[in-house]
Amino acid sequence: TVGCVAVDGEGNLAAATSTGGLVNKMVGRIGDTPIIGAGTYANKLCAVSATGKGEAIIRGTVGREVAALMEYKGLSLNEATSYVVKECTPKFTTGVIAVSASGEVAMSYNTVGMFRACATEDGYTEVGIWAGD
Amino acid sequence: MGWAIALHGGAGDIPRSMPSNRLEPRKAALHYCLQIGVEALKAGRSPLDVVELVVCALEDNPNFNAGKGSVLTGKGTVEMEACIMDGNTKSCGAVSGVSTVKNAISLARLVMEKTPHIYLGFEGAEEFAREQGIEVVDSSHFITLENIERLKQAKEANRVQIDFTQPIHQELKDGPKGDQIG
Repeated sequence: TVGCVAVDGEGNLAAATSTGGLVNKMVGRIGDTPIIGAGTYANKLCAVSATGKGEAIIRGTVGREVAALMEYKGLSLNEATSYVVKECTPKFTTGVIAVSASGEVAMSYNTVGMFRACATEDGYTEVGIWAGD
Repeated sequence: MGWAIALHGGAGDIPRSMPSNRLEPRKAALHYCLQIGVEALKAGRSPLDVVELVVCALEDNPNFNAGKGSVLTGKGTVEMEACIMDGNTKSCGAVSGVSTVKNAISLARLVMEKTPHIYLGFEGAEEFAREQGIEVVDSSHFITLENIERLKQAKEANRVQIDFTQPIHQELKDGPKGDQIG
């Protein structure tokens, strides 16, 4: 799976995700990527793209859950993504990238690794695969 | 706080022992795709344009599981999915089961912008792609030798598996449960 989330200087948000699915999946299987609120979600607070085991991500409504925690519980983007990845999906199933309207970036996963990269207007850049990269 | 962008190329049981000839092209692609997005944001492109642009670049890279390089179904075919969403309006578009559309994410955007619907799948999505004149290719375009081998390994292990997971690590003794767990 691949994905990208972006916010501009005016707080406009967008999310996109694309995938081939799972190796050896059944013909006709639908994963989380095209399911709004699961593998892909964006509103006025945040934009989210997920990767991992689609069935777990759908059950966790991962994308919408991040937005709901920000909207109703007042969590920051990082707090919301960390909570969803740690508490709402089984271990070794989920990776999430997200940005908020205020320009925060979050990249969280409970798998061994996630191919990921981010950048912000203030000059921060990160490219990594495993924890500690 | 200004603009920001994040991208991913998949998650899973990525071995730290991944050989450099497999690792370095993926790291280079992450840098390249990030740069595409950063430049587009700096140029004032909308976030919707930026995420489509970056995902197209990731789809075109055979090292990631989307577009060229998509993993294979149990029958050795390609069935790709994509989705795009605008935060301001909650407009969105999604496609599933496409096998000849070069960039599924661009088809998803057309679903969002050119139909009264949110989600098209399989034959309907393919038919819509042709109506819209979006670039299509033979499905062999998406299939790599690496993914043929991965399918073979997954079948031998009787598993379905997520991106980059090594089949031998997750083999179960009691049958094809794979990702039906959760």
